[in-house]
Amino acid sequence: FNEAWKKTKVTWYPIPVGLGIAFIAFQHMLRVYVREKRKEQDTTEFRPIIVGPWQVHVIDALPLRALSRLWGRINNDYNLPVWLREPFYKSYSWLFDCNLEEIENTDLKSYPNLGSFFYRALKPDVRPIENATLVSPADGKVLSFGLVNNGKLEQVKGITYSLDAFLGRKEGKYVIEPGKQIVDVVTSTHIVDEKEFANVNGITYSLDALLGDDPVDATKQVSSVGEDASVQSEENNYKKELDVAKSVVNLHGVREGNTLYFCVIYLSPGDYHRFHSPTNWVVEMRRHFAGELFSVSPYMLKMLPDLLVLNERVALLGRWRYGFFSMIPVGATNVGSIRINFDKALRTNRREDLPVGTYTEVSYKKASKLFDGQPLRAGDEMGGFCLG
Amino acid sequence: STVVLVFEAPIDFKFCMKPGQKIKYGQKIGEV
Repeated sequence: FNEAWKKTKVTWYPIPVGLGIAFIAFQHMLRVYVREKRKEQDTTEFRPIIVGPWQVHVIDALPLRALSRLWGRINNDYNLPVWLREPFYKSYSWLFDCNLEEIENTDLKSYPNLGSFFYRALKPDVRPIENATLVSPADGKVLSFGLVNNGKLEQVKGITYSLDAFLGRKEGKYVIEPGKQIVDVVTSTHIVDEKEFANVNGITYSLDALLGDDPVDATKQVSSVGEDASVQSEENNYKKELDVAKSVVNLHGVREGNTLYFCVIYLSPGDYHRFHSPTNWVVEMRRHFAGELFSVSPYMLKMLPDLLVLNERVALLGRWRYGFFSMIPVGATNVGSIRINFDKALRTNRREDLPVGTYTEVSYKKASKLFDGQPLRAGDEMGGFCLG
Repeated sequence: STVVLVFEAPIDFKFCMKPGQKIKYGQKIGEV
């Protein structure tokens, strides 16, 4: 090496002028592109202002989404050796209080990794669906419930957040005022085209438009395509139950004699992580809110008042016999992936996701001609949370 | 993870559970 270093002859050549010009032009173009991209982000994306104690700011500084994806990759892509599976899952179950007697597949060695064990199915008879107006959509712990007062939900005692920020609203953008809490965060609407789904713009919607002027017409349409009569009759009864009086409703205006309620259920790591329909209802659209992936443990909820508004979530909006109905699975650091069985196009916790605080909206209007949405019965499996 | 329900119901709707209570899916949480 020393010899080569000393004895190799150095020859200098002039760089062609064209190449030099091309290099300078490339550098210039790159600089312009970066500047424009930053400008675009500054105008469309608002970084939420995190309000909370120092622990919250430390957690906020962590790349939670990247960590969540890494966690998912480790637990979903790499299989455990067969000899380790049983002791590992038993230790996990002991640590997080899982009931192994309830699971459908009791052969622990058949779960290749923690991801598959986490998304385990239960035996069909272990959770009877009670005959009630509203049943629990998931196993878990009731964190809070009550009335929505002036568009605000109480997350934990004394801490409220805005329904507009949680579910989105027509105007799309929220104004951040200096010194104001995060409840008024940011939402700019991104409408996407997804296969056969039609896009619906805005949050205020007319039931006339969704149900049609006369529900009977919808039945006639189905008859013309030749569906089985008995199925039709059953579906018509179901539809009758879900039909509400013709009126224009929105998320904030309820019909006379009604009011808005909310309920928050927390799923701990040992719980069964699939969720089911809490009643007979029709899902008309979903809004996928891009966001952070903070832990949603009760401890964190107390420290960070606007946690549920900040985190990535899928708002399923629709109607039931009493009017507006919505169900919102909210992701967390360990479970950033939300799966909806009737929406295969939905992908959450992606690297290339939308800017924080924005959402995509997809209509399920074409899922069923009769219901103008995706009909669900109480207890139907809707989807679940996966690791990462 | 968390599941939140927001819904419209008659004024006489009553929740039949307590904050902090453990619950299983399919169990009654409210009745009109």
